[in-house]
Amino acid sequence: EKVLVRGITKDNTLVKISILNVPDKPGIAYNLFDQLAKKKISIDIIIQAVGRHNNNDISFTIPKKDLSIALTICKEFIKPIKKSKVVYDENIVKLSIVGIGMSSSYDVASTFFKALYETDINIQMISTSELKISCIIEDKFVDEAIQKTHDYFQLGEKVQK
Amino acid sequence: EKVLVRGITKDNTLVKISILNVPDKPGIAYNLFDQLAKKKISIDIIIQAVGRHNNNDISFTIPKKDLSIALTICKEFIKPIKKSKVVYDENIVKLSIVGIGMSSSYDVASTFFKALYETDINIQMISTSELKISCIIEDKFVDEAIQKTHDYFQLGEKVQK
Ligand SMILES: C[C@@H](O)[C@H](N)C(=O)O
Ligand SMILES: C[C@@H](O)[C@H](N)C(=O)O
Repeated sequence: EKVLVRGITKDNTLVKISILNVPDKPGIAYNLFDQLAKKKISIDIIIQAVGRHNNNDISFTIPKKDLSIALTICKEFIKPIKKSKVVYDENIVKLSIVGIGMSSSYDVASTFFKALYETDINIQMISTSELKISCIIEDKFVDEAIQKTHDYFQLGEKVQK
Repeated sequence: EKVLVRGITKDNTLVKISILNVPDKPGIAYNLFDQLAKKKISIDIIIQAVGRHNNNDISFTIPKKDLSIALTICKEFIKPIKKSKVVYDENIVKLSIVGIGMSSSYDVASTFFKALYETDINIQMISTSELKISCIIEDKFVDEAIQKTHDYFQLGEKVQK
């Protein structure tokens, strides 16, 4: 399958929230996202990676406008959980490359990461699917990052979000 | 936008690898995936969540057949990094619900997580996009999980992977 990177999208309407040190046992993710769904908070992406010592962190991005409601829910959620903490960051951008057959190509991801590295950008979070590779980065660097990524993938016009 | 969960896919051809405690600074993700790309290892999903004390973990899934080459690369990669470790798990399945407009609905994710909770399944990793919500779970529970998820979303036949 030929990989075709069609373009780059930038979403600067998001805030990232992480709930640190939740028990890594059934029902935790359900309870959290059920609470958020009840308040009609639309979740952009959810990222949960590997746990440690039966604990894990759950991170997600939501529209900036929903930050204060979401924080209230999260703080309520962690009340009964010892050592758990809620952290968030509004100064982020989700930068993505979009295309077809992303996961069947060997070097699409590494090329995108190279563009960010060469712009001296730290990748805060990574989430991928067949059609898209997304990185959460600090918002102040996004324009250089887009330029560099364009160059690497030899793209024409930017794909509108 | 009406959410339409079209079906469930199961991918039991994967192994998950996590590189723990890498420096959370530019270039790390690029170097790792560049090494893997050079050995033509196709990456299924990459998941990196929130870091701690300037360290982070990078997790990814690859075809089981590539496990031994990938482990060699990862062990080489962490050699110069104090405290870093490589862990992997072959007994996993990626279970996904696929549809349209997933992120614009409030309760698709929580409904999926509920089905897993009610089947007493621990969610090891989570990765989402507009069209798909994927959970990495232990392989031995996958059939019950599929059944329960079918019931919750009132789906007909399973979508073939
Ligand atoms: C951490 C959280 O995802 C937990 N493992 C659960 O299944 O709900
Ligand atoms: C951890 C790793 O992703 C690092 N932050 C990087 O940018 O390469």
